[in-house]
Amino acid sequence: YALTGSFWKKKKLFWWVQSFPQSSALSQDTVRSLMYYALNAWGTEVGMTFEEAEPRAGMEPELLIDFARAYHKDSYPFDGPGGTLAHAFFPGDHPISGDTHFDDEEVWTFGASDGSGTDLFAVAVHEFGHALGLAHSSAPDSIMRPFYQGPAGDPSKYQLPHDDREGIQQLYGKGPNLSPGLLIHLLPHPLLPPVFPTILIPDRCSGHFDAIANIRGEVFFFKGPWFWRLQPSGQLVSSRPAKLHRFWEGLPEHVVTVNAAYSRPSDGRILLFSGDQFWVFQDRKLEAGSPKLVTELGLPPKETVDAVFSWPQNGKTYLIRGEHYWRYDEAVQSPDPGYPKSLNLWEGAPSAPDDVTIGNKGDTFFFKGTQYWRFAPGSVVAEPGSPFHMGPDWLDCPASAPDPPAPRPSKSPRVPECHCEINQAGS
Amino acid sequence: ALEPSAQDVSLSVDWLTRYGYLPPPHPAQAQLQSPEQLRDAIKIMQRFAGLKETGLMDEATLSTMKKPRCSLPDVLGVAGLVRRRR
Repeated sequence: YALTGSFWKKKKLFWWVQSFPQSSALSQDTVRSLMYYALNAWGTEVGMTFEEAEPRAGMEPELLIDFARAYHKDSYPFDGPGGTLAHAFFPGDHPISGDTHFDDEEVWTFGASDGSGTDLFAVAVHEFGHALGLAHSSAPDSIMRPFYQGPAGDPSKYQLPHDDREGIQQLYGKGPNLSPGLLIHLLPHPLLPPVFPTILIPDRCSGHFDAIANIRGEVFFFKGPWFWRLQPSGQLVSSRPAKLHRFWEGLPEHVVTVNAAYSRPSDGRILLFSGDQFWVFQDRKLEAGSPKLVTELGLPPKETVDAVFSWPQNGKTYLIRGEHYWRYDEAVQSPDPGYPKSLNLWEGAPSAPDDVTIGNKGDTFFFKGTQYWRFAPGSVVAEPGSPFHMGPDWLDCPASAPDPPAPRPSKSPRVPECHCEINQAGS
Repeated sequence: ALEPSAQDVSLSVDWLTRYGYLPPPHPAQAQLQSPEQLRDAIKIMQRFAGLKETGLMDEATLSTMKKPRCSLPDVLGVAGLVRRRR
């Protein structure tokens, strides 16, 4: 973390939303509630309180919040949608100190996970960090990173990342050791209680993906009805996952998990496997004739697929299940005889991998849990040092992300699972 | 690797200046940026953003510069910034 060198000398500050977004779908009450929770995310850690108070003669709130466009009489003009999102002024005695400005031309949203806007709560937490005296941090998991990182989750349960907690406590000391939920109840509330939709978004840093595939140079990471995309440059398209069904047009709604996926080199079609079936896409659109059964690729009836990939060395498709694999010849469109064979052909590879994919330089990658194994192009021996951690190398996650306490059970044998999703109405 | 376009270089220098990696231009004189100074600024930016430190305006660096972000600089004036090492 980095400190600006300035901080407030009092532990109670006043705030006020002076202007609201002009064309956002968020109501004024939701905006106020988000500000309230964003401020208290910091207050919780240091025992500071924030009270909503209208400006009046002789008393102006320290933190005045505005949604402004373009040049708005400070040194940081806004630039329309994208680019700069917001800024705040560090603590001090100047009238503008502590004030926080959001670009009114952004599409401000809350809880939207489909990339349709910018999450106001996440940006507000970041900006209030500045308003309280923190500068930008380079720590990968810090809310004070200068780059927008997507929604920050449920505001009433939000807790600052470790780096930011240490930073703010360096300035103001530690607050009483209360859980955020409890403290929220003790703090003065905005005039109207907030109503927030609850949307559960999986954590990409915890690994355990259902499927991973290299599709036209981009690596897709599937988890439940969500997926992330990693560009060839190594940058995530967004830290927020996209919804499976909004992207893959025609994929039936009941398919909520993709077990394996790959791009067929012969014709560029993309195959998504779920259960004992697979769906064939041309670009994002489902092709007629889907779904097909995995028996067409040589697997026994009712069998499922853990991983699938096309090996550039021979152009054949490998389908992995548990500790065995089948081989399919794309050229003659029939399974090769003599399979399944043992997966130990790939020396060092894990059994029942989450998926296998080929990198843009021809390496083969086996993924399982939070780890990956690299095989040099054409090699079937894992590179020394394998397995490596996926999070920092692929998904912009901190190197220190702890592994989950217990690995998810192997995909085989598969047992019927219940898939739950909470919709916006909370039902 | 492809050379970045002149427009990308220009936008990048503007970006690096705006966010504190390059000093602001002197108001009274035209100021040329030396290649070394620019490379060092890019390296600091890459380190800050968690990118590979190449000192070049590569694809990952340009893509990061195009990300939505906070308007405040990453590198504040020396006097106003206290960094602490854990």
